[in-house]
Parts: sequence; structure tokens; C-alpha cells
Amino acid sequence: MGVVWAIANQKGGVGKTTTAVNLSASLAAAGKHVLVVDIDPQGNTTSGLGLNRGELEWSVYDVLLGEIHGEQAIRPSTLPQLDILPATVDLAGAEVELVSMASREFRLREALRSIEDRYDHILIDCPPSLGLLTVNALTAADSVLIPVQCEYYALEGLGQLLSVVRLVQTRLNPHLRVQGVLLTMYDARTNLSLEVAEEVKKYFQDRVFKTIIPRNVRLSEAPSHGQAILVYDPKSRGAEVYQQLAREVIALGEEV
Amino acid sequence: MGVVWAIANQKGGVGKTTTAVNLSASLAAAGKHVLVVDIDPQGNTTSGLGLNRGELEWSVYDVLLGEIHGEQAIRPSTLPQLDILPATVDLAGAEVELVSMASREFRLREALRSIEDRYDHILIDCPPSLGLLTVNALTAADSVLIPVQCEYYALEGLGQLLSVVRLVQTRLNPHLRVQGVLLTMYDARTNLSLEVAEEVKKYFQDRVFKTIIPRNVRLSEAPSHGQAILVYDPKSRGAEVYQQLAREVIALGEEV
Ligand SMILES: Nc1ncnc2c1ncn2[C@@H]1O[C@H](COP(=O)(O)OP(=O)(O)OP(=O)(O)O)[C@@H](O)[C@H]1O
Ligand SMILES: Nc1ncnc2c1ncn2[C@@H]1O[C@H](COP(=O)(O)OP(=O)(O)OP(=O)(O)O)[C@@H](O)[C@H]1O
Ligand SMILES: [Mg+2]
Ligand SMILES: [Mg+2]
Repeated sequence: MGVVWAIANQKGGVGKTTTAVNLSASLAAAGKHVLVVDIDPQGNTTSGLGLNRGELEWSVYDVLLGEIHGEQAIRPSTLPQLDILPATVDLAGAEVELVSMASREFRLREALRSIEDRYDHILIDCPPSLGLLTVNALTAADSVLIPVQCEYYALEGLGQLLSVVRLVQTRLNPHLRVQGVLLTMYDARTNLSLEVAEEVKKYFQDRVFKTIIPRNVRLSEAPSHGQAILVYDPKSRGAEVYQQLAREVIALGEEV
Repeated sequence: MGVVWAIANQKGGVGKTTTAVNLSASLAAAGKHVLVVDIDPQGNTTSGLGLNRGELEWSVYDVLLGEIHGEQAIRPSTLPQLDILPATVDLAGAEVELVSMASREFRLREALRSIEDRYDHILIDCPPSLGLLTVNALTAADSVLIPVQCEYYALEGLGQLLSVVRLVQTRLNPHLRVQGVLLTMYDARTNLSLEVAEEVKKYFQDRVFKTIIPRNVRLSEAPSHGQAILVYDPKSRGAEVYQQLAREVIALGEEV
């Protein structure tokens, strides 16, 4: 039975996609069977793993609207043991279309039900908003992973995000846990990073991943090659820390 | 007659808020009367200029739903000649509420009509999405300013953004111009920044602002003090470049 992770934070640019791409690749490299689901209309996870959005016949849009089953839209990535349920531009219209549909918050959860057993981990990359697409991910998930960039504005939005998570836990998915906050783009040279990290640890205590992702330019170069960091530059600091995070996530899974 | 600018890009974390806060403050410092409108439910521009979102009686939410006039929600900032129409958390529900309302795309434009004459420039900070709030800003605007972070993923979304701008130009606001793309977080030490900047200049030609915003840690520290950069650290590189951008924007306004 796979563990489903929603990677969510409505603050933009905090490292949701970078984490979805590189954590899923690192879990696959560690021998796990992994599916990554891209429900962000920007489709950055889809292109970050080398797929060409224009060539895709089906996408997560068709699955959410119930036109096809999840299996039909799933594609292999260039990495063994890593599959992807890709996003295309038509996903941009999904939120408005979903609003008036029955069980609109459960569409993704229902779609994943028949494919969950094939994977050890399913990671869902969310858009920078708290709308219906992110609510679908939180309703489908066992755990939510919250990337927090070590900057001031990223702290501000956490209250809003947690209140939506609580709403989902009470009304839609009592099973959902805040498994952890992941500190990203940590720059040891600045006080700001240190202050934000202290603040986050004070508030979230043991729900902060021990692995901290430093700012590393190789991570921002890899997407232009459509590769995860462990393919683009396996010796980089970025590749190391995401593999360290994968080990931490696997150990957590064993506790469940 | 004030010039209305929408600061928009659905890619998250590209510097929309940082530009809204610091360009508006720099325009005010140059003697212009400026209003900054925060229509992002995150409310980062509101707190970035030192307002406490919890203490606000009215906000842009009440204005969009037609409960009050714009004037009633406008507040002075700590800077002379800079006012703000703030956002609060209830704005998060606005998109779903607006969907079923009459002339839903024109709510902001109508709200600004009676106050436009009091300001030389009105800047609107948008959320990281292409939903109804951003469409309201584009419908109300004379010009759109598109911040583009010098990173790969930021390039990818430009096509989608431009097609929404074209849609707004044909159906809602034929007057809207793409005044310019602003390159942000430029890091001269990396090839990536150079490559992205070249790519953007090739595509947008003369519609790229000459001012390029470099990565500057003082810009990311200022928000935690609720201050624009020219108050927090007037001698910093960040303060200099945003004042340079203000001069460029003023010169453009004179051409119109
Ligand atoms: N640790 C890091 N070091 C350096 N650059 C990074 C790091 N993590 C992410 N980036 C870069 O920062 C930018 C933002 O990251 P990313 O796109 O993953 O964030 P996001 O939260 O998915 O954004 P959005 O809110 O738009 O979906 C990207 O250009 C990415 O390449
Ligand atoms: N030139 C810069 N140098 C250094 N840091 C910057 C710069 N511009 C913005 N930042 C920081 O980068 C982060 C993202 O910027 P900002 O919040 O302004 O982007 P945004 O596009 O408004 O994000 P969102 O999509 O969430 O609204 C913030 O923490 C900000 O302080
Ligand atoms: Mg993303
Ligand atoms: Mg912003």
C-alpha cells in the first residue's frame, strides 16, 4: 500500500516542484517504486522530468474530469521505477470546471485508488494556491510535506496553509498528517535563513525534516536539461541532500 | 489620469511583491502620488509595507464584492504620497464568490474608477495564478509589468501568461499593453541568469526594462521589518536599482 504525499504551500517559489522531482527520483534510485503526480497547471514537474507537454495525449486533467482512468495517463520517466502522471495546459481550466461537479474534492483520491498498490510512494506537486487542485491533493494524501523557503514571506503563509489542512482533516480526510516541514534554499551566509529556520523549528518541533536543502545553483540548472539532480550532477550538494531526504522519508515510512 | 499597472506572473516567487512594494515606494519618493493594491490572498504587499492584516477593518475583498467604495478601504502607508488598498485572509474565498457574480472581471476596474484621478500611478500586486483575481487586475490595468526570475522554470510559464493577456485584450480590455518584462534575481556569477536574460531579450525585444534587478539579500530582509528597501537600507544595491526602475517607469509615462 503506497504512501501518498502532497507537496503543498501556496507561497510561490519555495521549492515544491524541485522537491517533487528530486525526492521522487531519489526514492526511485533507492529501489522504491514511485509515481509523481503533477497537478500544477504550470506543469513544471512534467517538464522537469523531461516530458514534452505538447506531445502528451492524456494528462491528469482528463483523469480529474473522469474521462479516462489514471493508468491511461501515466507515463514512464527516463528513470527506472519512476512514473509520472503529467500535467498539460488544459489543467488551468480544471478548477472552474470542478467547482460544479459531484464529489469535486475526491476526484484525485478516487483516481489513485486503483493504482496505489503498484507504488511504494506517490508524490503530488501542487500549484501555489489553496484552491480545489490543492484540496484534491490533500484529500488524496496520507501525509503533507510543506517546503518552506528560508525567507520572511514564506513564514507568513503557514497559518493559512495549516488552517486549510485542518479543514481537510475534519471534513474530507481525517487520515491526513502533517508529516513535515522541509526547509529549502537555506543560505548559511545570511542571518535571515538562520532566523527563519529557528522560527520554523520552534513552531513545528519534531515535524521538521532533519535534512535541510541548501541553496545550490546546480538544482536550478537541472530543469533546463529535463533531468533530476542525481542525473544532471550526481556529485553536487543538491543531489546529496535529496538522497539524504529520501533516506529520511523511507525511514518514516517504516514507522507507520 | 493615473497609469494603472498590473504586476503579474503565475509563476511563484519571481519578485511580484518585492517589485510592487519597492517600485511603488520609489515612485512615491520621486514625488509621484501612488496607490498600491494588494489582491493576493497571501497579503505580502500589505505586510511588506508594515500594515497588520489582523487590524484592518476593510480590505480589497469588501471592495470587490461591492460592500464598500474603494476610498473606505484605502490606508496611508508610513511613506508620504504612498497609499495602500490592503488584502486580508478573507480574500482567499473571493475567487469562488466572484465566479457567479455579474461583471465579475470588471469589479476592480469599476472600484478604481472613482479614485484613479488622485494618483499618478496605481500598482496591483497579483497572486501566483491566472484566475479571476489576476484577470480583474489585467482588466483594470493600462499596462502589465511581468517580473521574470532569471531561472528556467520562470521562462516556461510566459507562453501561458501571454495567452491570458491576449484573451483579456480581445474580450475585456483592448487598451491593455505589455509594457515590459522585468528581469529579477539576476545573479551575474551564474550562466543560467545570462542564458535566461538572453532568451527573454530575444523574445520580448524592446519590451524588456533596461533596469535588471540583481539578487540582493537586503531585499529579502526588508519585509521582516515591514519596510520598503529605500527605508530599510537606502544605500543598498536593491534600493538603487528600484529607484532606477522608478525613473524608467516615469519616463515611459511621459511618452504615453
Ligand atoms: N535549493 C535550491 N537551490 C537553488 N535553487 C533552487 C533550489 N530549490 C529550488 N530552486 C529554484 O528556485 C525556483 C523556485 O523553485 P520551484 O519552482 O521548485 O518552487 P515551487 O514552489 O514549485 O514554485 P511554484 O510556486 O511556482 O510552483 C526554481 O527556479 C528552482 O530551480
Ligand atoms: N532581487 C532579489 N534579491 C533577493 N531576494 C529577493 C529578490 N526579489 C525577491 N526576493 C525574495 O524572494 C522571495 C520571492 O519574492 P516575492 O515574494 O516578491 O515573489 P512573488 O512573485 O511575489 O511570490 P508569490 O508568487 O508567492 O506572490 C521573497 O522571499 C523575496 O524577499
Ligand atoms: Mg512548482
Ligand atoms: Mg507575491
